[in-house]
Amino acid sequence: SLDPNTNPFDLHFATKLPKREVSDSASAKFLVKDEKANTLQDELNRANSENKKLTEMLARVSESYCALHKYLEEFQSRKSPENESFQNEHLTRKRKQDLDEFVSSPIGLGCRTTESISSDKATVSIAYYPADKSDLSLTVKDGYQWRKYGQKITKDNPSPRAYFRCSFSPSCSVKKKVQRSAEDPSFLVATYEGTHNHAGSNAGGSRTVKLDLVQGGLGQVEGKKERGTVREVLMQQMASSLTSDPNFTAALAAAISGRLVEQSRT
Amino acid sequence: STTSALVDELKRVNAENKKLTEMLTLMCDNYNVLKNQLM
Repeated sequence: SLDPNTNPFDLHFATKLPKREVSDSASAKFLVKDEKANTLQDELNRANSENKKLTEMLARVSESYCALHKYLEEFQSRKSPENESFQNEHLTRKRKQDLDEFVSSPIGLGCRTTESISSDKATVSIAYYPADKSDLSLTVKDGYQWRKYGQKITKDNPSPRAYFRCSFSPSCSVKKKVQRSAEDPSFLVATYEGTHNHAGSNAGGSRTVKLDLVQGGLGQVEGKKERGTVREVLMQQMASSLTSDPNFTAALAAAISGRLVEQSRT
Repeated sequence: STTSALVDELKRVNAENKKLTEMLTLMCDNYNVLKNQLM
């Protein structure tokens, strides 16, 4: 729309040129974009600096935690350990799990390895021992010698829970917890953590039903040494045929874990 | 594209910071539990 007769030397020539609205707004956009990029870059630098500080702090706290944990373990192994309750009382399962996940995470500077965690988990098993209700000793004859190192009352069960270490400790790190069953007080429930690295004394004097938690099924039925009557043999045969039935095994495992109780309530 | 790349990077670093903060909180909690055990 510029008039071809317009004098370019006219002082007002510039005003007669068509307005460059498009290019002006593009330039403004560039400026705004540039400002935004600068702001983002600043924010990114700040976040990166915070990230670095957090990582350093985490490394320091992890080191302190590991040192303290090691110290506590030594303390526990030397002295009789009311501190055992640390694992059971003060740290909830969820938090323990979080912590395990953390120490084995690539960021975490953990003091335990993933292998040790998984191997710990892989060797947890539960055994049930028939016991006289009047017997308050919480000792079970499972073929191994144990040293009791603690006892406590739990919220879910009126009977106390006793803690034992293998008598070969510290060379054998197996531990067990024994408590009278809340569902059936005529049984003692022993939870074993770890596997013995030595032979037992084979002093089993009572019948046990052992559940391997990893397999989730019935492990083995151990009998009395002096089994010999026809009735005993028949009972053993019945037990072994039942345990080979996967439906029975599943039902038993469900009953023990309390699922059947829950189902009957709903 | 630079801006969107910056935004993406910022999101990633912020998410990592959040995770680090959570871990630090958890670690401090557990450290204090251990410390209380020894006191």
